Amino acid sequence: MFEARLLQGGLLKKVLDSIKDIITEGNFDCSPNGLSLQAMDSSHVSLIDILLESEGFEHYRCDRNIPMGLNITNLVKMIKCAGSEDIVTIKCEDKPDNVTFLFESKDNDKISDFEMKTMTIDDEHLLVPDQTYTAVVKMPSAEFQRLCRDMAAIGDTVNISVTKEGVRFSTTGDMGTANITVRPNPSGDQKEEERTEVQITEPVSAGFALRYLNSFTKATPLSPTVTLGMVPNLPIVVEYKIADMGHVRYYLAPKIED
Amino acid sequence: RFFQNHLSDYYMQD
Repeated sequence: MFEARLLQGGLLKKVLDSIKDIITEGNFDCSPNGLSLQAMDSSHVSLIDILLESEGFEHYRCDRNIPMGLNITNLVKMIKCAGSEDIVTIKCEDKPDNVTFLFESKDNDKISDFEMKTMTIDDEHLLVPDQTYTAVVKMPSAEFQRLCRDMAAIGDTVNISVTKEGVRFSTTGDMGTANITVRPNPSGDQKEEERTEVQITEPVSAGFALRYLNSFTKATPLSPTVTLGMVPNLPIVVEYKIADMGHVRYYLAPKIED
Repeated sequence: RFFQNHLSDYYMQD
């Protein structure tokens, strides 16, 4: 059986907010290491990779690997019924037809349980290799969110080029062009999460659909910083670390100029 | 002007 108790139930809401615009269903894999999900959007352009490590839960028990196929839209509806301060317990049997969600208020004066039907999902699982990135950019997540929103107001595709001087985001649309350069500022008085850091072994440049990048920024409440990893001619990875718990990562295939 | 690649162009199926 599987049973996991999470003290910060609000975290589950944030995780679901970060994926609900991209996928409508997914297999949550329960394993002794933790709860994970890998799923592609319907057009197979982007991939979500979530890991919530077992150590991050107050109580975690998983005897064997259990795939838990869930409709994300319905899951969002159920988790919305939890208070953001509630303690959430997720429970299911080894071959589950249902998953139980138990919500306990912080003061222990309200307990709710919800049972949700599971579904069999035939999804493609991709082997994403561990990659050494040619360029890694760490920046405040709110700044990346703002930047993607601003770029999307001008164009559909953003070109991201990373050099040791900084990261340049450029887009072109019917009304004109926009360029925003973010420079590394590691020596200032900023707190670590306010800094922009760039590590590169060689300059990288590629174009990406802003519609997807904008969806990825729905993960902003999960982390004060975001990390972009790029390798020439490979998908970009956009990673939001979840403190003491794991991560939400997005992979997005590049656009190729015709 | 831009052609969108798919992830299966880069990663193998598990």
